Amino acid sequence: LKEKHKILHRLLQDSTSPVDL
Amino acid sequence: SQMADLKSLAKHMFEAYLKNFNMNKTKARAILTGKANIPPFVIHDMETLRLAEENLVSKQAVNGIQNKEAEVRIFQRCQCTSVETVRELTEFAKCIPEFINLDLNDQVTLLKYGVYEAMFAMLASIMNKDGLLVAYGNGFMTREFLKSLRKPFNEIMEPKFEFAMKFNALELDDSDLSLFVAAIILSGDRPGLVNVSQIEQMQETIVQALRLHLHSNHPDAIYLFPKLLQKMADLRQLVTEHAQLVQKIKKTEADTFLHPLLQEIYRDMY
Repeated sequence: LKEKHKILHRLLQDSTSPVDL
Repeated sequence: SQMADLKSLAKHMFEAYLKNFNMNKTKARAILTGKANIPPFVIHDMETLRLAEENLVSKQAVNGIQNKEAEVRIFQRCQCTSVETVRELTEFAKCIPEFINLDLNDQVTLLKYGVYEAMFAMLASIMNKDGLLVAYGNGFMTREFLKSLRKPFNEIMEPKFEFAMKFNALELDDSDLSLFVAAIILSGDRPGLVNVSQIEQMQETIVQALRLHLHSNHPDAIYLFPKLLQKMADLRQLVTEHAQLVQKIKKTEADTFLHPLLQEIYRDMY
């Protein structure tokens, strides 16, 4: 499941991770 | 001592809510009731939309949408706000006791299914019967303008307004909402969860804190707690319909682009 939700997973692991708008 | 623990949990979730969400109901109501220093700029037609785009949203400019039609531009900007709120909700979820100790797959599942329900519950805070706040409270887009957009874009917001009017009648404040949002996230019946009983136990604790908090915060509203549980079911229906509409827009509107984070959330959702 983590593999299919890479960005959600990244947000959970690292709050400073940027998500481009 | 159990009651003291629940009170302390309610306080903790309220603080996490205020810390992690840029907008909240107190701020929104101050703006909507004219108590803010600068009233929001009202977007009610294509001309005021253009003016708002030129003056209000430079900080959240989205690449390559300037020349697209108004409906598509609004849709893309809604997505930006959604992505930002998913990020805020993720940080808020991490503040729920034990959440970060859950299996990582379960954390992903709870967010995948919970973020839109939480988002639509919180969206009510920035809505009144005539419209909603946009651009961090600097703008107010009218409900009539949203209804005047072409199909299918005019169908996106109206169900959220209908939900919001009934939800706002319950007169929850931010402290109530913080526990309500946490309870939504901790739903033990999301598809594919591994440690269901652990999540159910966590939700039970949050729901107990919510019940106790409502009792002291709204002593005269005796049916508020069961009404709120019903709202959780209504939100699921609202999200199901929203996800179907987004899929329809994705298929039929070649000019629209779905943000990768939202694509992840919608994929195989319902």
